[in-house]
Amino acid sequence: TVGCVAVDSNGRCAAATSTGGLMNKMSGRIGDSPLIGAGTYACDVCGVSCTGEGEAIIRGTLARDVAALMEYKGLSLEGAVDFVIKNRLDGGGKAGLIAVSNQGEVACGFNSVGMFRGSASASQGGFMEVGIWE
Amino acid sequence: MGGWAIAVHGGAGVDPNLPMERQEEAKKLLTRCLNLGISALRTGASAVDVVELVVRELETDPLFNSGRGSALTERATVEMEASIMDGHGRRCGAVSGLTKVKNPVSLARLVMEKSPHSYLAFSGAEDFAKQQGVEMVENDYFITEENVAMLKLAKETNSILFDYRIPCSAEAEFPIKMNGLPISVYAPE
Repeated sequence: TVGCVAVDSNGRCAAATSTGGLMNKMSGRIGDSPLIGAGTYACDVCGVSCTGEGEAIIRGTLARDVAALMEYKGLSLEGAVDFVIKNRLDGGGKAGLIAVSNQGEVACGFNSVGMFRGSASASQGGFMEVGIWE
Repeated sequence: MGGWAIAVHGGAGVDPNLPMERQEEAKKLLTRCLNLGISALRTGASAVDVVELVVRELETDPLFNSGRGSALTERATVEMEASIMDGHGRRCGAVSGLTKVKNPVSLARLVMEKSPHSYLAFSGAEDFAKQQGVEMVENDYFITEENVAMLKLAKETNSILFDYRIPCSAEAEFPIKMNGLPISVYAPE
């Protein structure tokens, strides 16, 4: 799975996710990536793209929950990402996500062994990071 | 307003044994894609244009599990899916079950902008792709030798379970389980 989230200089957020799914999957299987609210979501406050165990991400509506926690509970982007990773992946689901807020913040969270395929982020303030996270 | 920002991911791999050279390749590709997105944002591109641009680039490279390089189904074919969402107005588009569309994320964008719907799948999605004149390729284009070998391994090891590959050496070292099965049986996604 690959994904990108961005906020532009007008504070508008967007998210995109694309995948081939899982090796040896049943033909016709649909994962979280195309499901708005599960693997991908964007609204006025943030943009989110997920990766990992699709069935768990669907059950946890991970991407939408990050936005909902910011909208309804007033959490920061990082707080919302942490909360979702810790509390919404019940049942042992393994996943990771990247997110940006309309304020230009970037956050990443995962409970899988690592993001061994890597992730990268940057912001207008000069921050830039590329890494394999574990 | 806090200025622009961007993040890119290549998948939450669960294989701790992913060779170092593959990790380096992944870093290089992610850096290139990140720089592509940064350049676009600096020139005033909209967030939705940027995420499509970056994901197209990732789909085109066979290193990651999307577009060319996608994981294979039990039938040894590729079925891809993608979505895109513009936070401004909560517009969205999604596609599933694509076998011939070169860049699924761009078809998802067309669903968002040129169709009255949010989500198209399988033959309906590919009919729409033809109507819109998007680039189509044969399914073979997406299949890599590495993924054919991985599928063979998965089938040899377990013909009943789906969505998994065979346990590798990581099993003993990482006894973490996912859905009741050792995490090592999952293909690195």
